[in-house]
Amino acid sequence: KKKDNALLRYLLDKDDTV
Amino acid sequence: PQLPGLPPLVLELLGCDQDELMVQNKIIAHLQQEQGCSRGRHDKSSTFSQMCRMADQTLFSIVEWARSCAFFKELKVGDQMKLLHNCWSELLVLDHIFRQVLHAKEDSILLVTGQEIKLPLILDEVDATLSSLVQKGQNLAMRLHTLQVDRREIACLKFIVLFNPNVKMLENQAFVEGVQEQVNGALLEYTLTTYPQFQEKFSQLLVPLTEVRSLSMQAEDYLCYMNLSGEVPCNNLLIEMLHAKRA
Repeated sequence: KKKDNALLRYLLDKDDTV
Repeated sequence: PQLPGLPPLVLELLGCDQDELMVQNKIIAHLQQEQGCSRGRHDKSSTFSQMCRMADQTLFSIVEWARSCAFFKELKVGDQMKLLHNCWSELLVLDHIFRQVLHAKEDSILLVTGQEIKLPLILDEVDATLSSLVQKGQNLAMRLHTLQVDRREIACLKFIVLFNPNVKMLENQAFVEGVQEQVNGALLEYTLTTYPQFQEKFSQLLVPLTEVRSLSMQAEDYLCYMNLSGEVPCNNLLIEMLHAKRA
């Protein structure tokens, strides 16, 4: 099973408008 | 400028390209911040470690680039992650190679920080495996330079690599396939109208992508080996990507 990539998920998920 | 016969999609993809100077300044600022811990050291290990830090920061800018693109935004984060897991090292290699294509000097390398370093100096600072990888990259860059690949074509090639419909378990595989087809079509149209004397340019541009894939695999293997030897600076995006793909 692939290890979750927390940093990448954070970078993709973050809201730039805040 | 809107030129007649220029496919709008090519312009849109070119518009996603980041401001080089802004990326450069951001990376320089970050590297200067980190430098405190390795000050004074200057050996093969510190050169490799500096290269890793640069690659790591370049990866952050690659993720930002992908996020800025309309097509990518339409995907769920799960699919975005799968696409980036598949091609992060190819995009890093492409970023390096395209910089050298535009730099257009066989005997020196232009770093993402804007520094120009003489090739023999770099080759002398790294081990045989990395030296061979750097040289292969330089050869590929010079061949692409001979093909006279331009910025618009480069913008398209990056998207062709990112939107790879062969990535497994994509939730929206049809969309990814559609984007790649559209970009391929736009690139074909662009090359035919802009370089009518060079009918084979489109297919000639796709050939090096196979080599980029192979180079990026070799670079990943090398990074894995160096990581196991404890030579790669830890807690960074570069290593997370390496683990996510190899785990």
